[in-house]
Amino acid sequence: GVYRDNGVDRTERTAEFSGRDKREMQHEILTLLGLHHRPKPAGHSTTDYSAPRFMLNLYNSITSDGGIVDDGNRPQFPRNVTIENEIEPTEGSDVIMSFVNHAKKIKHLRRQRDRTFYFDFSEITPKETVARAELRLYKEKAGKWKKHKFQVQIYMIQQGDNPENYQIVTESNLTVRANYQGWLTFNLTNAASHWTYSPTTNMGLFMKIIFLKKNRDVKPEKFGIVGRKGPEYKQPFMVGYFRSTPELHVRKTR
Amino acid sequence: AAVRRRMKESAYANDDEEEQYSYTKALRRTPRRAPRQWPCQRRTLYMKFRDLGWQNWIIAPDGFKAFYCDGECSFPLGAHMNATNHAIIQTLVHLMTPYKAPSPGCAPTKLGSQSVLYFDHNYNVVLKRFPDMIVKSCGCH
Repeated sequence: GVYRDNGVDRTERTAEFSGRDKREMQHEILTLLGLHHRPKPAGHSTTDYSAPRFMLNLYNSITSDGGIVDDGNRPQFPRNVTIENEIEPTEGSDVIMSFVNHAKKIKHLRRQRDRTFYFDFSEITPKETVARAELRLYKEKAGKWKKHKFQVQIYMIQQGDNPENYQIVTESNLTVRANYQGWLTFNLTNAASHWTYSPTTNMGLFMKIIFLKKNRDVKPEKFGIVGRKGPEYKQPFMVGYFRSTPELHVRKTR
Repeated sequence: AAVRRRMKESAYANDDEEEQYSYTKALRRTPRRAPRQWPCQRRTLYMKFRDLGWQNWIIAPDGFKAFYCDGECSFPLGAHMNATNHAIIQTLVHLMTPYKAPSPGCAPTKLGSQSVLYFDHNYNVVLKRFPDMIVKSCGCH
């Protein structure tokens, strides 16, 4: 409905939309938001899953910092907002986006689902510049090895010489002790930029965990990396920080 | 009718719902000001996402104060909010040639941005800042 101040102390409803009016009004607001149509995500709760939780924390930090509604002078999201004591995520970005792992939907990644990741960048246009991107994995304490060091290596999967061959290229790595517990953050800015400019080259990511003392590969679950069987709020996800070019804000003629 | 209404109102004096009903009804009978009788000012328009049934994909905020500008920009402009020099000239030209030059209009002079957190089709979550979404102030242009 349409509500107006009644001139005294209340708001009263002065008109009600018909079904058609409602649809048109929704379309107007979606256009105002720069969206083509209304997203319909089913069954995802904000509080259950790791990515929405992270994003909501980020949103709350920004709003409490006074960045949610600005006076037009502030060019972008405020900088130096720290989430969970370890990252500075905003980086002056216009759009911050979390990506869910879709490895199970990709044929060549399906077999090793706890070692592989696929983040859908098809919605990202080349007009958006990747300021930063990171992969976030949750690690529990490993059952053994205690203070031994391990290297978690993230590779970008690329097409090989023929359609059935794949090759892996080092993207990021991190040395972690076996008894560490918490989120691990990997810099994937290079991969995200690559996928943004050339979406067809996105063939996913592959993870290896190397026991440095013996120089051998260990399984992610033994090292404590939470995989698909773990709790929803500890599932891996990716976060991208994008800067939009001014042209994006110009509304197209309908 | 007035007597009947008073009786009905006194009979339901303790009933909050009825009291609310008669209050609203009485307000409706009060003649409203004709539109655009007030000077140019910023007025509140609250956009509630739940009313649109969008709560399943917009995570935050619940809604936002969209605001809009409404009111008259009539001569003399001194009494009006944020009248620009251009508006004063425009008024004079309009007074001289009312059919050629339009009178100045009440429009936003300053805009702010609004951040929205929402799901997309792939269950990804987007935190996007929409510039120039919120009217911060209005004025005569």
